[in-house]
Amino acid sequence: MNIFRLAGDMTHLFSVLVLLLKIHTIKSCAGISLKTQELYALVFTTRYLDIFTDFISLYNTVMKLIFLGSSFSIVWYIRRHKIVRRSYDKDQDTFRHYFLVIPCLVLAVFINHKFTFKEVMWTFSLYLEAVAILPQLVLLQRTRNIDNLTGQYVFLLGAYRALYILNWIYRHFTEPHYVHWITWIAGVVQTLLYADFFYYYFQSWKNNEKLQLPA
Amino acid sequence: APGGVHKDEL
Repeated sequence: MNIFRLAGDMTHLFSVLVLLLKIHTIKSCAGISLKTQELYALVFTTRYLDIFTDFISLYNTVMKLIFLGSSFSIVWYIRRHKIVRRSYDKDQDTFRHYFLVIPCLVLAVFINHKFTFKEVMWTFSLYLEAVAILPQLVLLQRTRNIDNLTGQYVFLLGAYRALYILNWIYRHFTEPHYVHWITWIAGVVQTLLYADFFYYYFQSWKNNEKLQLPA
Repeated sequence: APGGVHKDEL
């Protein structure tokens, strides 16, 4: 464990807790894409298939349970909670899951480290995580207004993966044979997808104005 | 860690 990875995990944890707390306290999911949340639940499910078979550390297991629990809770709130679901804007959140799931699945079948079910699922989860934010970014551009909690949520999500890239660089130099180019590429693609959001987020923060994404 | 080093990451 290095400081970059710990900071990345804490940022990631903080982002899902911010979102869960927001939905739980104001009982609203305005501006939140259910599609992205469902994709994240799928990412964690396919990423953590080994949660009960390979024990790595208490930290690792606890964090996996928190990520699984929070992502499914958020999906439950938006789908089932009698008050929250009313604020879900299904007419705007129309990004089709399978446009992202199918290509990631096909890619994982052809490009992976080892052709086993768990390894293909793990690779699929990496590819899917890289693009899972797209429905959320599309929704933000459509609704054009970003309440700052949602803005912070997306910012933290992007920051976590950027910190992971630093972690991979650090491990590459400190650990022999630590080369996993699939993880690297998926992580860099994911962070680049946030780049334009980061730009507008930083501009709005610098000019102290409301965050507006160009249409 | 099983399946290579990266499996110890979240």
